[in-house]
Amino acid sequence: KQSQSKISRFFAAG
Amino acid sequence: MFEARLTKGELIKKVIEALKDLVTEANFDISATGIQLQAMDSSHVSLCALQMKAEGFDHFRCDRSMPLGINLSSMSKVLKCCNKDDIVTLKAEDDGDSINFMFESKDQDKISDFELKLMDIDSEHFGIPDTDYKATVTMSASEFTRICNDLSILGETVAISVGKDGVRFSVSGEMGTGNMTVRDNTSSDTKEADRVEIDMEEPVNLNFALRYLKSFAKAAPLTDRVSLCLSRDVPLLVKYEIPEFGSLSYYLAPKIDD
Repeated sequence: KQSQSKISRFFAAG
Repeated sequence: MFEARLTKGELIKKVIEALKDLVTEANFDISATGIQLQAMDSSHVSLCALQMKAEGFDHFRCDRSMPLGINLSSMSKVLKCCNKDDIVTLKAEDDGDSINFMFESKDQDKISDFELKLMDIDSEHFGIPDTDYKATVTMSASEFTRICNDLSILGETVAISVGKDGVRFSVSGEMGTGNMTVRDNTSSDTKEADRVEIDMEEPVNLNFALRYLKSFAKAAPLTDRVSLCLSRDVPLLVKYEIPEFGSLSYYLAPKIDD
């Protein structure tokens, strides 16, 4: 089973 | 004072058409070097990054860097009044609360102007790391649009795998399954527009929601080519370079195993 990841998981807020 | 004039005004129209499905409102960050925009879709799955270089405009003046918060659906409606060959001028005062759009016909026989109210938008900015992608595919932008639209008939998720045989787009759904494989053809006599270049350091296989890719593909009218950059466990980068003007990049978070 797969789920959709969020973009914020990969990019640091800056 | 901010003022930007673009003879190929149609480019602005195409940029907004390529963003408005994903982003409802966004800050256009203007500075002396040009215009930048970074915005996520409402589900926070994808990120759009637009760069328009000051040199890409016929005239560009920006005395003070500032964000111009604009509702993209309103901007798209205003740009409907801009004809294909119109010259577009954007203007905003340093402390103003509106942006002005002027459309001039090529023969200067029709001039329209519109004013849109600016909005205060709290936007989260991300630092996008420089990634050394394991696989990069450069192909015809319209062909990529076609693949996304065709495969979405069968399912919602596409598996993109880059291997030594090329790049394979696979979908499976209740109706059945579908695969499209595109091969590197740089060694043949393929005309420039149909060239497929695959640069692979190691095989990559990732799953993505097709509906976002279909929205990204709305950028195809901006340019002939698109690049897909992939690495394991990082967002897919779909990049449209607009010659002498800038680029429109989209990042899409992959689907992951629970």
